[in-house]
Amino acid sequence: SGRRVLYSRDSHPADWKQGERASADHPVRFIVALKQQNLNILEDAFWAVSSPDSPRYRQFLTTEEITNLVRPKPEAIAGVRTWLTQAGVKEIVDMGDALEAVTTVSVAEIALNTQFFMFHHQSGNKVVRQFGEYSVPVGLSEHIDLVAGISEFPIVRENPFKKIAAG
Amino acid sequence: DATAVVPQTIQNSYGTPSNHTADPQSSTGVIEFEGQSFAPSDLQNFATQTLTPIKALSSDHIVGPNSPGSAGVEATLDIQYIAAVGRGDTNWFWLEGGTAWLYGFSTHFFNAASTPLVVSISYGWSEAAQCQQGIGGAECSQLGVNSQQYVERVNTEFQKIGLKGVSLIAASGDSGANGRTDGLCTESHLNPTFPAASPYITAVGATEIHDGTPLSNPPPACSGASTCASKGTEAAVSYSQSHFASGGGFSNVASTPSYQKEAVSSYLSSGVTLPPSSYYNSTGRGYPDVAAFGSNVQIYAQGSIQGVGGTSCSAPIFGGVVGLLNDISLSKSGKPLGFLNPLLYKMHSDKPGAFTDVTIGDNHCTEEGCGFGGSCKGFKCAAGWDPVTGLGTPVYSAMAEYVSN
Repeated sequence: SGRRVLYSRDSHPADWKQGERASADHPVRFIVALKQQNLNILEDAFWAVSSPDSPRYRQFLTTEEITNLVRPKPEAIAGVRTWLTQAGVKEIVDMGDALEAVTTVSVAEIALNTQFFMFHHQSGNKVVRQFGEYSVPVGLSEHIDLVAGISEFPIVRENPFKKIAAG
Repeated sequence: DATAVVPQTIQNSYGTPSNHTADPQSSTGVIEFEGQSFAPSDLQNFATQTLTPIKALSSDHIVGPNSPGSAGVEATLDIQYIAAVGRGDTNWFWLEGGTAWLYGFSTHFFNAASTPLVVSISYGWSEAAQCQQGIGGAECSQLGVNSQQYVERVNTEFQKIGLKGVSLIAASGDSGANGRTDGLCTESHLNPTFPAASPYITAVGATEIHDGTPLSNPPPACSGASTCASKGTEAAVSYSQSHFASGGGFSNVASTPSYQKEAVSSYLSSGVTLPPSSYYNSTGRGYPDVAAFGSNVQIYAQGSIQGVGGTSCSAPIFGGVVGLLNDISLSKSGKPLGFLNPLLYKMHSDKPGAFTDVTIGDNHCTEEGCGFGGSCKGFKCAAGWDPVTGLGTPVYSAMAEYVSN
C-alpha cells in the first residue's frame, strides 16, 4: 500500500540478455525528474531570446534565473528528498528541478521497490537495470515526471567503419 | 564510391576560413554516449596528416570517463571535424557517463558551471522508441511514463539550455525517413528520429559529392558556392553511393514551430511527390534544418586515415561552422547566437545565397530495406527547404556577412 507503480518492465531489447541479480553493493545512479513550474513562461522566454525579431533577442538568462523559474513546489523537493533519505540514499545531488541519487543496488531496490539484474550485450557490454515493476510513494507520484537511469538500455551501434570503406 | 572529404574539402566547398582568429569566449563541443571515447593522440595525428591546425583539448574540457585507450570511431570523428572546421575555437569533449540517455545529458549539462557554447550530438533513436530504448516497453504508457512524456521533458531541458545561449545541433539519422526501428519498412508509417525531430535543436542531414575532382595542396582560393561549384555537386546521400539515407521527416510529438511554417508549407504544396499522407504528420516539426557532408569523411583512427559516413559527420561539421559564426557574434556583441533555427530560417528568407540549396536526392531507403528488397518510402529533395537536406549546406561568407550585420 502507499506505492504507485511508475513502470513495469516485462521485456528487454532483443540484443540484451538478462543475467544474474546485481550484487547488492553495485553502484547505481538515478535521477528523479520533478514536475517543473512555469513551463509556459519558460517557453515564451526561450522563443523571445532566440528570435531575431524579438526585442529580447539574445538576452540570455543565467542558470540560476532559469532554475528559479521552473523550480518545483517546495513540498515536492522536500518530499522526494525525505523519501530517498529514508530509503538509505546518502548522496543526493540537487539539480534544481531534479534530484540525483548516488547509491547502491540494495538501497535503490528499497527506494523503488524493485529488483536489479545484470544484462549482457553480444558486444560484451554489461549494464545493471531493474526488471519488473518499480514504484514511488503514492503521495509523491504527482510531483514526479519520470525516474531516469534505471531502466534505459544503451543503444549499441554498429561501427560506422563498416558502412563505407576508405576511398 | 563516394568522393572523399577532408577538412580542405569543407573549406573549398563551404568557404570556411583556413586562417581564423577565434574569439576567446568561443567554444564548441561534442556530446558522446555509450562510452564513446577519443584519443588526443589521434586528434594530433589527424591535425598533422590533414595539415589542419587544431587546438589540443585542455584536461578541464574533457568531461566524463574518457578512456583514450579504447577510443571509438564516433567520438573520434566528432571531435576531429568540429575542431577542424571551427578553427581556433576552444574544443570540449563531453562523455555522458551516466546511463540516463538524453535526459541525463541535458540536466547534467544545464547544471554544469562551465560548458561549450555550441554542442553537436551525433546520436538519436526513434521518437516513439524513447519508451522502449529509453524508459521501458510498449506498455509503459499506461503506467505514467511514456515516450511522449520523456520526449517532452527532454524538450523542456533543451529549452533551458537554449535559454542560456547554447546552440544545440543533432544528426538527423542514417536510416532515411523510415528510421531503423522498422528496417525492412513493413509498417505503414515513417519513424521520426529524436532528438533531431525536436523543435528546440538544429538538425543536420547528410550530403555526398557527385563528380568530385581532386584537391590540390594548398587548395585553390574559394570564397563561396559559385567559385566552388567546379569541385563537384552536392546531393543528398544516396544508398547506391553512400550506403545509407539521411534521416528526415516530421515529428509526431511536436507541431510545426513558427520559424519554419512557411518553409514547410512551401515544400508540402510544391508538387513534389510525397509519401502517402497517412505515413507522416504534415503538421509536425519538419527536420532536418540544414545539411553538410556526410559521406566518406576521412578521419584518423586506429593508426590510419579511414573513411566514415553518416549524419554523424554532418552534425560536427555544421557545428564547426556555427562555432565560426559565434566568433563573429561574440566579437561584435559579446553574446553568442544561442538557439539557431529562427535565425537560420530568417537568414534563408532574407539571404537565400547563405545556403547552397540541395535539390538532388531523397531519403527513401533504410540500410536493410533497400539492401534486401524492402520497399521503403521517404521524401524527395526540392528547391527550398525539404525534409532531406533542410535549407541546404552553408555558404560561409554569406552567413558570416549576415551574422555580422
